[in-house]
Amino acid sequence: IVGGQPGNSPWTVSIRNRAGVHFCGGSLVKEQWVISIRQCFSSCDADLSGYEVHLGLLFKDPGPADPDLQAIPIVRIFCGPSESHLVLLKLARPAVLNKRVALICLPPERYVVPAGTICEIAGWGETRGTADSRVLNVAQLPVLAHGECQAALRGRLKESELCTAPLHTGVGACEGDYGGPLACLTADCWVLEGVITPSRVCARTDQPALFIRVSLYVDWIHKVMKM
Amino acid sequence: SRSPLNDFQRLRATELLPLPPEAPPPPEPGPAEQCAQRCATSPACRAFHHERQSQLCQLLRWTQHSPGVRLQKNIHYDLYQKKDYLRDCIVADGISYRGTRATTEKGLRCQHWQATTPHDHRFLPSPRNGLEENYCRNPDRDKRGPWCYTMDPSVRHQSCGIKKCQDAICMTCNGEDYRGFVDHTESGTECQRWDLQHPHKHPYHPDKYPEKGLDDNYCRNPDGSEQPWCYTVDPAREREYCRIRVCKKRPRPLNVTTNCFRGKGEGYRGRVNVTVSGIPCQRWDAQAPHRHHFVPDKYPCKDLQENYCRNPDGSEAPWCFTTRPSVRVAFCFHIRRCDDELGAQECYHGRGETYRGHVSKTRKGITCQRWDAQTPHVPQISPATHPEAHLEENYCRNPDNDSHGPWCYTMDPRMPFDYCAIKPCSGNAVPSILESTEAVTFEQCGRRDERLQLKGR
Repeated sequence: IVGGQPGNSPWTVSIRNRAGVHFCGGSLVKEQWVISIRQCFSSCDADLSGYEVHLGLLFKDPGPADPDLQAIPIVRIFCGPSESHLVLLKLARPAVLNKRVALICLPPERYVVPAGTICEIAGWGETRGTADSRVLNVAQLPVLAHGECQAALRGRLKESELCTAPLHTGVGACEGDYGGPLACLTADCWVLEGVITPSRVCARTDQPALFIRVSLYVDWIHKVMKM
Repeated sequence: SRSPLNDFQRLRATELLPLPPEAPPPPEPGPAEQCAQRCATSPACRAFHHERQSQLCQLLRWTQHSPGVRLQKNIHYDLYQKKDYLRDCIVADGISYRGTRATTEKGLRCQHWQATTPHDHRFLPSPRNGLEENYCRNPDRDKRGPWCYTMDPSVRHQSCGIKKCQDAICMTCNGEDYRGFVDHTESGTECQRWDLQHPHKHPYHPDKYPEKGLDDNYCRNPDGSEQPWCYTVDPAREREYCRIRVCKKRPRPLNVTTNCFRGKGEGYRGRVNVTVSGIPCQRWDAQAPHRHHFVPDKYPCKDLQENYCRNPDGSEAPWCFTTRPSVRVAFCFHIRRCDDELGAQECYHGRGETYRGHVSKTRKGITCQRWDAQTPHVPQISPATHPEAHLEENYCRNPDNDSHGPWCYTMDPRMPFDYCAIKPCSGNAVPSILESTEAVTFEQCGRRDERLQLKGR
């Protein structure tokens, strides 16, 4: 996260490869389910034995004795509808919810988060020197109206994407944050409105940032968890 | 500090069954290593079953190459067989070879060791010397390796020409795919088994890296090193390379792409050379600002040209060292992933609830399960629950009005359902999400301790 600050985002998880290295983010939407991004995984039938999700982290690489760390193996990956670029990861066992680990709400189907809503992104990714990259960083971004964003992107915006407005101070997600949440406070609840996707440049000051619009895929998410 | 298991090749979840069936020997208690020790000291023993849960083992007088014996899946057993009876190559001069080759290097049939015609000799079988049937053996330490008396009266004996293990199977590129049977390092030190943590503790558990072929104590290359290596049984030397013949023919790279990447991107040969955050990548042939071992001429198959994003070590995606000292490596996730779905065969209107076509494959090409079947998935939606949905055969349908179109249960046990290789018809009128004015109702979630956040700051 570029332009963020250390913070608390209890639904944000770190996804680790077999060597225990963090390589992408995710969001805990059910005790045993994490949402992340397709780009981070080699295929929809990838063998993820040895891959883990780390929850309850503040430090990217805490000592093994960190009492709040929950390291849970990933047992299965499910790819979302084609244009969603989303994946659902099933965990080997449910996460234990506490003050460091919490679920984030899913929005109602096809809900459009109003422009101007202040949301936040979180992750352990590259900070480009703007913050301490050893800890979880959080940054605020305002939602940009679809029409405005469409104009700024000269018509390349899809309905499955939502935008946040660029900030002059350069705030945004970067490598290592992909798959993490765009969480918005609505009706006193934190709701997973977007998922961070890789973009060509981090924290642009001249272009909106794009996220996958989760509300378009809530029916798929519920269906996978039910089936 | 070598383990007695080093002499054995392990087959997981496998049982050896003699035909006709024979009463198994009484099981004996003990961990696998103890069983191996017992089998090694018993001349008649060639293999053993080890029951992991009960820690019992059965010593066996046969291997999978013995006549009338077959392998069978059995999740309770691991089968350990003496390597010397299984390998079709030799170590050193081959005096321990116990394979079943029975022809000479010129193709002559071997004479049974028991027989004294057409050639009389003094090498007669005994329970210990391994001279059985008419298999090639090396009872007199012949430097040329195993040999036999021949059935050709004019040729008394001839070498069998069995290859040394280090030459039997060559390796391509850096040997990531090497699955041969070399189990000693280039200095001749024996390798430690990958499934043991002594004398050296290590992270490469076979269960954790199922695709790396970390079998027994054979040389492998699980970490993108220059060539296969192993941990050694020498406590003072943790790991060492192995000497393995390089195949003459270099394999044609698979999945070569240039403007997107497939799978882990090992075949990506494009020219993206910056990280997402705009940091230029470091040249592969440079050692500054980051020293590394991925030197281009040591990895001829990985195309480590210039400073392009590449994946020489099986990471999650193409990556590079960066020119910023504080950022050693970065994934190049901003390179687009190639589309890996089947081309759409048909199209559907609306959400596809009225689709009645015969497409019966998912977008990944997996065959659909019949709607009235119970395996591999017990369906929650079936012709009985949705009589009006025309759930025929295993055709794609949309009985639950899924907004993402027709789907089916799949024949892949790991994948309950998936969408089909059908796309919306052009001009498909789906109401835009931007016009919906639904009321907002949320579940009990999305709460966090705001005070903690303040404290964080």
